[in-house]
Amino acid sequence: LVRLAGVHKLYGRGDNRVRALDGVDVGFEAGKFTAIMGPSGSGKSTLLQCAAGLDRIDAGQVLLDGAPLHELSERALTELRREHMGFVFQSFNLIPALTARQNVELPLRLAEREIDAAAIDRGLAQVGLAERGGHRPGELSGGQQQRVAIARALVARPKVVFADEPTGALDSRTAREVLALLRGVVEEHGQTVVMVTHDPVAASYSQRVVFLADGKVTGELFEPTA
Amino acid sequence: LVRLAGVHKLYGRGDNRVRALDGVDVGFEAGKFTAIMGPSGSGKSTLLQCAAGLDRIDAGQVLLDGAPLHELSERALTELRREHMGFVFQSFNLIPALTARQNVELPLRLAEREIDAAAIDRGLAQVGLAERGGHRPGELSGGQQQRVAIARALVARPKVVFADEPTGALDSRTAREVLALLRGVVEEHGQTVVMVTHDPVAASYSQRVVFLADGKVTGELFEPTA
Ligand SMILES: Nc1ncnc2c1ncn2[C@@H]1O[C@H](COP(=O)(O)OP(=O)(O)OP(=O)(O)O)[C@@H](O)[C@H]1O
Ligand SMILES: Nc1ncnc2c1ncn2[C@@H]1O[C@H](COP(=O)(O)OP(=O)(O)OP(=O)(O)O)[C@@H](O)[C@H]1O
Ligand SMILES: [Mg+2]
Ligand SMILES: [Mg+2]
Repeated sequence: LVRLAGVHKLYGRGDNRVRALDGVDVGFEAGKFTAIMGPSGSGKSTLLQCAAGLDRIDAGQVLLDGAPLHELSERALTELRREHMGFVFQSFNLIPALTARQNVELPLRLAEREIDAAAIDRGLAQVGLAERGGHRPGELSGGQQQRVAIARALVARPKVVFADEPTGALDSRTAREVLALLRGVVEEHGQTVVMVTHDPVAASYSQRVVFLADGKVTGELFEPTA
Repeated sequence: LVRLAGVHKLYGRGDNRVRALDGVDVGFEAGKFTAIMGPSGSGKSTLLQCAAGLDRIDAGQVLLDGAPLHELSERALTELRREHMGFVFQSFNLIPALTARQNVELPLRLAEREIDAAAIDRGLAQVGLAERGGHRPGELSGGQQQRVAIARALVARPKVVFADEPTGALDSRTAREVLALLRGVVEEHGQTVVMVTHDPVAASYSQRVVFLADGKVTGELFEPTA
């Protein structure tokens, strides 16, 4: 479904130049749950952003169903993301002025799709926030905000969900509920999930773990157990 | 050093009213390392904000060395926080327009204390970011930003450090380095650390764990092991 071939990504210029991705070759199959692990600063978020077409790459190719993303116009790329991708950002990126419910509805509004109030209720309930739909992000705890971001990424049933440390702000019991939810969309709806995590328990919910260090893939593990 | 006696904290009005703290009695002794654990939304961040005088309480008292915080003026409270407290926020709260180095210097500037460039270098090196002092928060990964926030909270050697999930964005190796640093300021400099965490490994670095649920202290554990 998504493939990165020889991808390089550089930030900054001259002295401050940082090579975030250093020739990454990795593929993510449709209907599979993959985890990405690696030290802080190793390029995990950058890999996710490039795979979703949110960041321009400097060399190599990113292919979605065989078609190279970098040949698409900005408009076509945005269209594609709206139709087929869900994203949980490491810093949540919720809209402060909107309520939790409105934040969850946003992907459907942007894709000009019908908003089914019952589906939004279910989405909030699945992450344990049925009662809090009317609160804005500033009125929610860190973990509650993260769960709103997860509900938002899932609501439009995207082909592929990119999740950047989706359980980072959650206690272990709440985290297991969210991980079971992500595993569920893979097993029951055949969606694809690519999740960055530092937590070995979270990684154990995936079917494959890819390890990253200094912008390179250094290994992978199939059917991990915690 | 810091005591909360019968503390209640409510947010919102009418239907949306949320009771974040529901009669909390807890003390933090000088020179000790205490962890606070509990489910997402149970009141951990609120407890930390109220203990540091960053949030007004609705009932009860917060005492610092026996003196009630709520009797102090806003100015005196700010003065006290600048002199004696360090804070690592759950969402880092770095100033985007300042470099990592300038963010770390900020507590010293605000307290109108002399800035020792070597101390700032040491602070950044202790969290593994000696090379990144010239980068702004937007040019750093999630875990790197969190480490800048930790260096900032420690630089002025405050009597008490409040840290809200300081290893939430870190891989296990980097997290252990940060936890050893926090344990070090307690054992070597006699400072007090109060840390909210979801991670049992992080809690095992503390000398006591306080458990919170639905805004109430439900138990405590001394000398926890992972
Ligand atoms: N401004 C606000 N308005 C309404 N409710 C609020 C506000 N701030 C916090 N709350 C609520 O108070 C409760 C406690 O929040 P707090 O941030 O202390 O939780 P927490 O234990 O830190 O959770 P987490 O582990 O998710 O960070 C939560 O239910 C939260 O939604
Ligand atoms: N705009 C930027 N300018 C300069 N360097 C950057 C920029 N964005 C990211 N980087 C650097 O690229 C490297 C990879 O960053 P990335 O955010 O992908 O790491 P990560 O693996 O997600 O780390 P973490 O676990 O801390 O979130 C880091 O060294 C980071 O500082
Ligand atoms: Mg990251
Ligand atoms: Mg919190």
